[in-house]
Amino acid sequence: YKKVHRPKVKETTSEEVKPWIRTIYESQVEIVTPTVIAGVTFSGRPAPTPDPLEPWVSLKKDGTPQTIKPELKNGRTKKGRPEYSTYFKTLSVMTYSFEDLKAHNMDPNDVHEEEVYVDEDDTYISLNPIIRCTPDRYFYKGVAKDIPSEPFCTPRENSMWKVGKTYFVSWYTRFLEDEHSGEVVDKVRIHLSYVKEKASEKGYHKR
Amino acid sequence: DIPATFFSSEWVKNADGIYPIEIDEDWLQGQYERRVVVSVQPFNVPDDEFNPLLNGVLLYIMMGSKVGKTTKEEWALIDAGISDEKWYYVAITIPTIVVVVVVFLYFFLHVNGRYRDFSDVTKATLGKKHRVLGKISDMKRFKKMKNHKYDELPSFKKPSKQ
Repeated sequence: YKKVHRPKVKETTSEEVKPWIRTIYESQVEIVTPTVIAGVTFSGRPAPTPDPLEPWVSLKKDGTPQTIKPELKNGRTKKGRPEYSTYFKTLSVMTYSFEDLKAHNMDPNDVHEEEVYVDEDDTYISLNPIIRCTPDRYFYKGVAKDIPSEPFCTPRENSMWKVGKTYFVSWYTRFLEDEHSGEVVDKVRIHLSYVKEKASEKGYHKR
Repeated sequence: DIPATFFSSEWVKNADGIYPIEIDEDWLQGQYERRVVVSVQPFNVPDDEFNPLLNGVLLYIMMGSKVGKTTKEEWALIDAGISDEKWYYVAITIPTIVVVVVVFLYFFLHVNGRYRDFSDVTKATLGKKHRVLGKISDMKRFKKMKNHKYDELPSFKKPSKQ
């Protein structure tokens, strides 16, 4: 018998994470307390000057964090921060009359409709340094690998989570919408449940 | 309660889209590994209507690998003068026994060399190797076989020069 090895969380910096103050929604002052989970600092104070080569945190297939350092090669940034396209934007239709636009090629009785993507409120999202889950990062699960993993990006199916380690479950927030109102659900809960498995399905992993 | 659920987080903000989970040894219930499903329950779905397998991800939780390297505890024991030297005795004893047996066997064979006679065995073996087959026509197997005599093949007659 040997005791399970429980590695301690490595501290990447000697600096103590201290609370800091910020102003949100133009006038509201807020004290932000940074938290360190599995070596990742959440709600950390942003750098005074934004650095395009600032490291960011990705997630491995099993959900363990991995720091990515962007590189500048031949004038182009490689492994840069992820772009989320329009996954977290809201589509709204703007209606313009002739009086609004006064376009030279518009009929005075016409109404022009334009689709506009509205950015989400990133007041609190910007404090999360970990890559966000989007549908393009879904994987396929099942025997035939034909079932999308929605809403989860991590962990992948058949991942192995070991005792004492911290893993991040990530999901696409917009997947969880209210059926009636169509609005994104405000709160969620994560569950871990046992699954009864057949003898043939039992994993005989290296011990 | 959701059946077979052993961990449920508090209600968290969906906008975060991320939740850290540290694996507890108690969840294994004494087994080495267990198959589990991770699921996310929206606030508007009640417990009795929620099915974890609907959009869940199946994975394993397991004890983890054992570290076989010299650990801090082992160093502490060595410093305290407590050492486990069983492996050292085994590593020395086995080759020593092999060497002693080989040396004994060599002298035994050397001393008893003059009492050994394998000539009858070697003669029989050599006799088998140098067996004379004899004529084919004398062999029982080929006695009835009619072997055609060799006939000269027709040859091309070169026309004489005119």
